[in-house]
Amino acid sequence: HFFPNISSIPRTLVGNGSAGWDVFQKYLGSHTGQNVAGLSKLKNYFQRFGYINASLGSNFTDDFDDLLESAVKTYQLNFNLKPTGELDAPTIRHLVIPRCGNADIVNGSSAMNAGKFKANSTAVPAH
Amino acid sequence: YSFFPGRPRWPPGKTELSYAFLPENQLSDAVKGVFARAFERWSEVTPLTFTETAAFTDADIRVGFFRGDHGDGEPFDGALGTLAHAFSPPNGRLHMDGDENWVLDGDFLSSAGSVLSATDLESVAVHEIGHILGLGHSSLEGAIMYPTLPPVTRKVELADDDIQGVQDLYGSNPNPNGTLPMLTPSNQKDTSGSAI
Repeated sequence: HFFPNISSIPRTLVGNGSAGWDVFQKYLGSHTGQNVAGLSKLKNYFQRFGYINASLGSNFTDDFDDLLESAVKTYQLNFNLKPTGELDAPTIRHLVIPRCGNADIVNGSSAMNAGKFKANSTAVPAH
Repeated sequence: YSFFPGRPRWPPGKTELSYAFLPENQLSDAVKGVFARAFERWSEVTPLTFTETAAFTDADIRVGFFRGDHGDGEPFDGALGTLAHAFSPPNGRLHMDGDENWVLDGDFLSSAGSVLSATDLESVAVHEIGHILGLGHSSLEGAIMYPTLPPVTRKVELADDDIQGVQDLYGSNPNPNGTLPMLTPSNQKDTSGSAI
């Protein structure tokens, strides 16, 4: 769909911003140890962008486990968010923003912030 | 800035890259013009030049708009979500999500926040061309290579981070048009002899 300018977008195509990953809003406040219905979808998201190793397959549980906590923490580092490992409001707000489909982490190595952080610290667990 | 693993780039000496649009998309001149501007932004800071060709299969860079699963293992997901993706050099495939509401003029000042599903075409094109040239994602929010782009947002100017990254791969433009010359070891002193 191409439009010369924003006012030429027909009302029928005017979205409310609830498409894409807005469904992740319901995981706000989730943290390690919980089981939240649908959380496996978030693991699929993190796997798609390299935060969870592809070799683990795609059949994830809805458990907020160490795997997810590590992915969240690495994501937070990459996007300059406080690395809490929890799905706090700033993290959820960022997760739902449309983005490039290319992965942030390729073959397990991140050249974004998290990779640099790991090079200087042992505080972030490696995948 | 970052690179793909192994730091792939277009071969040394290959500074003239051709690009073509998927014929089936039947893109208008206006859409093609947006891409031409996006390519120009990278050309201004590197020795690379980009020329459109009609020969899609022979082009170095092949731009196409696709919907859903389009056969490369990275299906698009409808409006919003993922907007586009591109492959590392010298693959040359640049894919845009055909389900997005692409806006050509990038003027969102009159939107009053009401059209939340509109995406600026040039902003995404500039980012994906960065991947085509070998750049990965950056953690600097002001960089073109930052992975996310909120709807109704325009970001088309290369940041210092983007320029340093692409010049790390290809060097600077030896003939910058109307811009200040890039610093090189031979011109890092002013006429008085003091270092800049």
